[in-house]
Amino acid sequence: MNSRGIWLAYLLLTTALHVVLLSIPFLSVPVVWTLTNVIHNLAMYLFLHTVKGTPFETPDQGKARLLTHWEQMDYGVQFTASRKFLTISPIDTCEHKTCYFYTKYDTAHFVVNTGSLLSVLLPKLPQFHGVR
Amino acid sequence: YQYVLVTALYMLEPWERTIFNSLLITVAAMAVYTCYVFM
Amino acid sequence: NHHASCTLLYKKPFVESFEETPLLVAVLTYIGYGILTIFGYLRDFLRDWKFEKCHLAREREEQKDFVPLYQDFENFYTRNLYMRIRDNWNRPICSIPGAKMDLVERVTPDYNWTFEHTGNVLKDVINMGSYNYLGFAENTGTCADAASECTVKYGVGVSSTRQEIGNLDKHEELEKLVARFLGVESSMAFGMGFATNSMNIPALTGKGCLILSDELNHASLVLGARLSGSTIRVFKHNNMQSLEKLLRDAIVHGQPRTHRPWKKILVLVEGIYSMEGSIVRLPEVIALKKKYKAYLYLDEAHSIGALGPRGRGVVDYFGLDPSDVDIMMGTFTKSFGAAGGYIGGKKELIDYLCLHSHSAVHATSMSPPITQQIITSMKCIMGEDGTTLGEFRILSENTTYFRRRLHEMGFIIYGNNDSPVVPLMLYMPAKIGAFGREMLKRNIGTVVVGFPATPIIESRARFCVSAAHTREMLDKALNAISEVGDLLQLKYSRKNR
Repeated sequence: MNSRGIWLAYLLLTTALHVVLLSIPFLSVPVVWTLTNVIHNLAMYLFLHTVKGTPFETPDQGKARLLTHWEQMDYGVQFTASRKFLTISPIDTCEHKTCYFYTKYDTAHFVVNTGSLLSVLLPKLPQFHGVR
Repeated sequence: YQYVLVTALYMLEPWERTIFNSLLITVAAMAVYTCYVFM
Repeated sequence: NHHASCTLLYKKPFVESFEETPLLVAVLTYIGYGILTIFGYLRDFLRDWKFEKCHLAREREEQKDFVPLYQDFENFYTRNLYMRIRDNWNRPICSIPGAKMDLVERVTPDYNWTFEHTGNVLKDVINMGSYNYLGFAENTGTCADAASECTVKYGVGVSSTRQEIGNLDKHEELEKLVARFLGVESSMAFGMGFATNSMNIPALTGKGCLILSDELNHASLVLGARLSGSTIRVFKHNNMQSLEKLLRDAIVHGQPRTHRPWKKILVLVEGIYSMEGSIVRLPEVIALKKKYKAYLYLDEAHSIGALGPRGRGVVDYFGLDPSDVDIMMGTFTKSFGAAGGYIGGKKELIDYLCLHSHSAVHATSMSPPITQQIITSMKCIMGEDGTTLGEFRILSENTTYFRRRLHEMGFIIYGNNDSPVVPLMLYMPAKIGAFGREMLKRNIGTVVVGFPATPIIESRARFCVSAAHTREMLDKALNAISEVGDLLQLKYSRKNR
């Protein structure tokens, strides 16, 4: 997650997801934003906090097999640049753009977005490192 | 050929390429339609 | 970034370049891997629900309740990415891996899940992939004759270890010759290159010792370091500031918790890094080891025979004193057309290894014909075979020419200007497969490498130049590379040509 251009690729893919959803004629703008947020957080939860191990064989005698991607990043060191970036980006997507603004402060959207945001924020806390 | 290489479709089987291309064309068509409606 | 060091330690300019990946290419590479991953999940879904036949080995239904034999996710890349382009790897050859070789043609009816041989042979494919730096991979000439005589006299296998009856006069002769070749007091030969590292490092260090290892060291060094039980710290590739910082910390703070001083500090480096094409900054490493009283283990698997005006490896290349390196290790695979490895150094070190090395105690010793092949080729390099053949096997000229032409064409080439390993950057996953296939269409055999053997945005083709390549062969290969480079749009370099 530190290599060159991966943060930019991540932002572009999120933006592309939003544009694709925005192109669906029968979806309203609030729904599109909430869908963007929920799909983004769902994918992030799946890839960073659910799938364990590595998609290829590693020479570490299976040490990484029981760790999620988030726990393997930067060899488990907390508060690295990548971790900060991946923590801030869902907050930024959710709080400043969807919940407070585009969904016109609608309660239902707020609950859905906040629940989805928490599902990707809590596993990122250092207290939850390695917790099952 | 460049499109197939850059999107890595080069490594997919024909039916997978068909899926990807039809998805891409659908999204593009919807985007054009929505832009038209929006404009 | 372009490293050019001309400090006092270096007798000639040390020029190494690792041009950065263009940002657009990096983003497109991630997107390509993202698309392949999504389709990989789709294929796994179809296999799980039996829509698609699964060609992979799996447990039977009755075994489902036992502990899984196959880590499903760990083979995800193999199943869904590697399989799609694996016709580029493990190509069967039916000749010697010399400057030219003959490939067995094979076809696949099911997208590389199975292969069938058509019976045809692709003749005279120019071999840009094998490690054959000095061109000793031959089945004719003095080496082959000597090896066949030795086979008749000694037989092929030695079914005992060096400590028992597997110690032949041939081995003694080889070890004396290697010691002279390296310019050290004594040496010891082992039947396997990988084992030379993984079995001897545990004999040299143990608990309470510290190993400082380059981050791109070979798997055999990593395994040997882990088996030894020492504490391992990794420094950035060929980065002397990072190494010095680790050395300082090790001296100042000592062992964790007890802060006792380390019993030994062993620095592990390689002469040539075969995936990067870089050459170790040996003068600086030796200066650091002297300053901090550490030991130096130099793995010359690729540099022995391939570097230096007399072919004595990276020590010869920098014009240094071999006694400055505590443990000289190397293999006979890449430059001598043989197999196996050696360790050279002080007599007491070698005597100690003879008693304590796992390979000396348990492994059967080197096969006599291979020993003879090494003796003959090494004498040829040293000029002791009465001919000047060794002097005519010039590799550096081919290397310099090959690298310069690729730079001029606009490719991004990694590594040192004098390194015979030439990584040409491909980046995108599809271009890995396309490059290998297009080059084979043009009768050039190349090696391509991708994630996870390299960083995800640094897939590459790796050329190994040989002294056996003639200028015509190199020009033919370069023209084909340029043609394929235009076809696949691989000329990414932004440096002035």
